[in-house]
Amino acid sequence: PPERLMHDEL
Amino acid sequence: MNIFRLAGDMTHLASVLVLLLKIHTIKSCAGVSLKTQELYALVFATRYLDIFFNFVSFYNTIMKLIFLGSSFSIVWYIRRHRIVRRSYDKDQDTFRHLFLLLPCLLLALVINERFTFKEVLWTFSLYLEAVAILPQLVLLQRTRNIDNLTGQYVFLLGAYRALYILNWIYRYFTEEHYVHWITWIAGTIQTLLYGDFFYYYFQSWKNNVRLELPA
Repeated sequence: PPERLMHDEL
Repeated sequence: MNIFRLAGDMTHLASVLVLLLKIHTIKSCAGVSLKTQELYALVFATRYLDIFFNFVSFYNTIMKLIFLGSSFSIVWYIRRHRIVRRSYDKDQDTFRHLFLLLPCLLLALVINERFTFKEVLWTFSLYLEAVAILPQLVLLQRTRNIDNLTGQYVFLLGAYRALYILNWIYRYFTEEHYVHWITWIAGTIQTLLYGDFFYYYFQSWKNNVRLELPA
Protein backbone atom coordinates (compact mmCIF):
# COMPACT_ATOMS: atom_id res chain seq x y z
CA PRO A 1 0.00 0.00 0.00
CA PRO A 2 1.12 3.58 -0.59
CA GLU A 3 3.04 5.13 2.28
CA ARG A 4 0.74 6.91 4.74
CA LEU A 5 -2.14 7.55 2.42
CA MET A 6 -4.29 8.78 5.28
CA HIS A 7 -2.10 11.79 5.91
CA ASP A 8 -3.70 13.42 2.93
CA GLU A 9 -6.79 14.00 5.03
CA LEU A 10 -7.21 16.78 7.54
CA MET B 1 -10.27 14.78 -3.83
CA ASN B 2 -13.92 13.82 -3.93
CA ILE B 3 -16.95 16.02 -3.40
CA PHE B 4 -17.71 14.65 0.10
CA ARG B 5 -14.21 15.37 1.31
CA LEU B 6 -14.28 18.90 -0.11
CA ALA B 7 -17.73 19.56 1.31
CA GLY B 8 -16.55 18.18 4.66
CA ASP B 9 -13.49 20.42 4.74
CA MET B 10 -15.55 23.46 3.72
CA THR B 11 -18.11 22.74 6.43
CA HIS B 12 -15.28 22.42 8.94
CA LEU B 13 -13.87 25.72 7.75
CA ALA B 14 -17.31 27.33 7.97
CA SER B 15 -17.75 26.12 11.55
CA VAL B 16 -14.47 27.71 12.61
CA LEU B 17 -15.28 30.94 10.77
CA VAL B 18 -18.73 31.13 12.38
CA LEU B 19 -17.15 30.80 15.80
CA LEU B 20 -14.39 33.32 15.11
CA LEU B 21 -16.93 35.73 13.62
CA LYS B 22 -19.13 35.45 16.69
CA ILE B 23 -16.24 36.05 19.06
CA HIS B 24 -14.63 38.80 17.01
CA THR B 25 -17.71 40.85 16.14
CA ILE B 26 -19.99 40.31 19.13
CA LYS B 27 -16.96 40.25 21.45
CA SER B 28 -18.60 37.45 23.36
CA CYS B 29 -17.83 33.80 23.88
CA ALA B 30 -20.99 33.03 25.84
CA GLY B 31 -21.92 29.38 25.43
CA VAL B 32 -18.53 28.42 23.98
CA SER B 33 -16.52 25.80 25.84
CA LEU B 34 -12.89 26.80 26.33
CA LYS B 35 -12.15 23.18 27.24
CA THR B 36 -13.29 21.97 23.84
CA GLN B 37 -11.35 24.73 22.08
CA GLU B 38 -8.16 23.89 23.98
CA LEU B 39 -8.58 20.23 23.12
CA TYR B 40 -9.01 21.10 19.43
CA ALA B 41 -5.86 23.24 19.52
CA LEU B 42 -4.02 20.23 20.93
CA VAL B 43 -5.61 17.93 18.33
CA PHE B 44 -4.29 20.08 15.49
CA ALA B 45 -0.89 20.63 17.11
CA THR B 46 -0.33 16.88 17.50
CA ARG B 47 -1.80 15.88 14.15
CA TYR B 48 -0.05 18.44 11.97
CA LEU B 49 3.44 17.82 13.32
CA ASP B 50 4.44 16.84 9.81
CA ILE B 51 3.34 20.13 8.28
CA PHE B 52 6.89 21.27 7.44
CA PHE B 53 8.30 17.87 6.53
CA ASN B 54 5.59 16.05 4.67
CA PHE B 55 4.21 18.01 1.76
CA VAL B 56 0.92 16.61 0.45
CA SER B 57 -0.51 19.53 -1.49
CA PHE B 58 -0.81 23.30 -1.36
CA TYR B 59 -4.45 22.90 -0.33
CA ASN B 60 -3.46 20.57 2.49
CA THR B 61 -0.80 22.87 3.91
CA ILE B 62 -3.02 25.95 3.75
CA MET B 63 -5.91 24.18 5.46
CA LYS B 64 -3.61 22.88 8.18
CA LEU B 65 -2.31 26.38 8.80
CA ILE B 66 -5.86 27.74 8.95
CA PHE B 67 -7.01 25.13 11.46
CA LEU B 68 -3.91 25.60 13.61
CA GLY B 69 -4.16 29.39 13.49
CA SER B 70 -7.89 29.58 14.10
CA SER B 71 -7.96 27.11 16.98
CA PHE B 72 -5.12 28.87 18.80
CA SER B 73 -6.65 32.31 18.19
CA ILE B 74 -10.00 31.18 19.58
CA VAL B 75 -8.24 29.95 22.74
CA TRP B 76 -6.33 33.23 22.90
CA TYR B 77 -9.55 35.27 22.56
CA ILE B 78 -11.31 33.40 25.37
CA ARG B 79 -8.35 33.41 27.74
CA ARG B 80 -6.67 36.73 27.01
CA HIS B 81 -8.87 39.18 25.13
CA ARG B 82 -9.76 42.07 27.42
CA ILE B 83 -13.48 42.07 26.59
CA VAL B 84 -14.17 38.58 25.30
CA ARG B 85 -12.80 36.83 28.36
CA ARG B 86 -15.38 38.53 30.58
CA SER B 87 -18.16 36.64 28.84
CA TYR B 88 -16.57 33.28 29.50
CA ASP B 89 -18.57 31.36 32.08
CA LYS B 90 -15.96 29.35 33.90
CA ASP B 91 -18.36 27.89 36.42
CA GLN B 92 -20.47 26.20 33.76
CA ASP B 93 -17.55 24.88 31.71
CA THR B 94 -16.33 22.38 34.28
CA PHE B 95 -15.41 19.33 32.21
CA ARG B 96 -11.96 18.03 33.15
CA HIS B 97 -9.41 17.85 30.33
CA LEU B 98 -7.59 14.96 31.96
CA PHE B 99 -10.58 12.63 31.81
CA LEU B 100 -10.31 12.81 28.04
CA LEU B 101 -6.56 13.34 27.59
CA LEU B 102 -5.30 10.40 29.63
CA PRO B 103 -7.48 7.64 28.14
CA CYS B 104 -6.72 8.95 24.64
CA LEU B 105 -2.99 8.94 25.30
CA LEU B 106 -3.04 5.45 26.78
CA LEU B 107 -5.15 4.15 23.93
CA ALA B 108 -2.82 5.73 21.37
CA LEU B 109 0.16 4.07 23.04
CA VAL B 110 -1.53 0.68 22.82
CA ILE B 111 -3.56 0.83 19.62
CA ASN B 112 -1.69 2.46 16.73
CA GLU B 113 -0.44 1.53 13.30
CA ARG B 114 3.22 2.04 14.16
CA PHE B 115 4.90 2.65 17.45
CA THR B 116 6.79 5.81 16.58
CA PHE B 117 6.65 9.25 18.18
CA LYS B 118 4.91 10.87 15.22
CA GLU B 119 2.50 8.02 14.68
CA VAL B 120 1.47 7.73 18.32
CA LEU B 121 0.78 11.47 18.50
CA TRP B 122 -1.11 11.31 15.22
CA THR B 123 -3.28 8.48 16.57
CA PHE B 124 -3.70 10.38 19.85
CA SER B 125 -5.03 13.34 17.86
CA LEU B 126 -7.62 11.10 16.21
CA TYR B 127 -8.86 9.71 19.52
CA LEU B 128 -8.86 13.14 21.12
CA GLU B 129 -10.75 14.74 18.25
CA ALA B 130 -13.41 12.05 18.62
CA VAL B 131 -14.24 13.17 22.17
CA ALA B 132 -13.12 16.82 22.19
CA ILE B 133 -16.68 18.04 21.54
CA LEU B 134 -17.97 16.55 24.81
CA PRO B 135 -17.25 19.60 27.04
CA GLN B 136 -19.08 21.75 24.46
CA LEU B 137 -22.08 19.43 24.37
CA VAL B 138 -22.23 19.33 28.17
CA LEU B 139 -22.06 23.13 28.25
CA LEU B 140 -24.87 23.42 25.69
CA GLN B 141 -27.02 21.19 27.82
CA ARG B 142 -26.39 23.38 30.86
CA THR B 143 -26.91 26.68 29.07
CA ARG B 144 -30.64 27.02 28.80
CA ASN B 145 -30.75 29.33 25.84
CA ILE B 146 -28.34 28.55 23.07
CA ASP B 147 -27.65 31.44 20.73
CA ASN B 148 -27.94 30.85 17.00
CA LEU B 149 -24.24 31.09 16.23
CA THR B 150 -23.19 28.57 18.86
CA GLY B 151 -25.89 26.18 17.64
CA GLN B 152 -24.72 26.63 14.06
CA TYR B 153 -21.11 26.09 15.06
CA VAL B 154 -21.88 22.70 16.62
CA PHE B 155 -24.18 21.77 13.75
CA LEU B 156 -21.48 22.55 11.15
CA LEU B 157 -18.92 20.52 13.09
CA GLY B 158 -21.27 17.55 13.16
CA ALA B 159 -22.03 17.92 9.47
CA TYR B 160 -18.30 17.97 8.72
CA ARG B 161 -17.86 14.64 10.50
CA ALA B 162 -20.81 13.08 8.70
CA LEU B 163 -19.41 14.19 5.33
CA TYR B 164 -16.05 12.65 6.20
CA ILE B 165 -17.75 9.29 6.69
CA LEU B 166 -19.27 9.59 3.22
CA ASN B 167 -15.79 10.48 1.94
CA TRP B 168 -14.34 7.31 3.48
CA ILE B 169 -17.07 5.17 1.97
CA TYR B 170 -16.44 6.77 -1.41
CA ARG B 171 -12.69 6.31 -1.17
CA TYR B 172 -13.04 2.73 0.00
CA PHE B 173 -14.86 1.85 -3.21
CA THR B 174 -12.79 3.97 -5.58
CA GLU B 175 -9.24 3.61 -4.27
CA GLU B 176 -7.07 0.58 -3.78
CA HIS B 177 -5.62 -0.19 -0.36
CA TYR B 178 -7.78 2.40 1.31
CA VAL B 179 -8.44 0.75 4.69
CA HIS B 180 -7.95 2.74 7.90
CA TRP B 181 -9.72 1.10 10.80
CA ILE B 182 -8.44 3.43 13.52
CA THR B 183 -9.49 6.56 11.63
CA TRP B 184 -12.88 5.08 10.74
CA ILE B 185 -13.81 3.82 14.19
CA ALA B 186 -12.68 7.01 15.95
CA GLY B 187 -14.45 9.10 13.31
CA THR B 188 -17.68 7.13 13.56
CA ILE B 189 -17.75 7.41 17.35
CA GLN B 190 -17.16 11.14 16.97
CA THR B 191 -20.08 11.48 14.59
CA LEU B 192 -22.40 9.45 16.80
CA LEU B 193 -21.77 11.87 19.67
CA TYR B 194 -23.62 14.51 17.63
CA GLY B 195 -26.68 12.30 17.21
CA ASP B 196 -28.63 13.75 20.11
CA PHE B 197 -27.70 17.30 19.21
CA PHE B 198 -28.76 16.79 15.59
CA TYR B 199 -32.12 15.47 16.70
CA TYR B 200 -32.92 18.56 18.77
CA TYR B 201 -31.38 20.90 16.20
CA PHE B 202 -33.70 19.62 13.46
CA GLN B 203 -36.68 19.64 15.79
CA SER B 204 -36.11 23.30 16.62
CA TRP B 205 -35.54 24.10 12.96
CA LYS B 206 -38.68 22.27 11.86
CA ASN B 207 -40.85 23.88 14.50
CA ASN B 208 -39.09 27.20 14.10
CA VAL B 209 -38.37 27.53 17.81
CA ARG B 210 -35.24 28.33 19.73
CA LEU B 211 -32.82 25.43 20.15
CA GLU B 212 -32.94 24.03 23.65
CA LEU B 213 -31.47 20.76 24.83
CA PRO B 214 -33.19 18.77 27.57
CA ALA B 215 -31.35 18.70 30.90
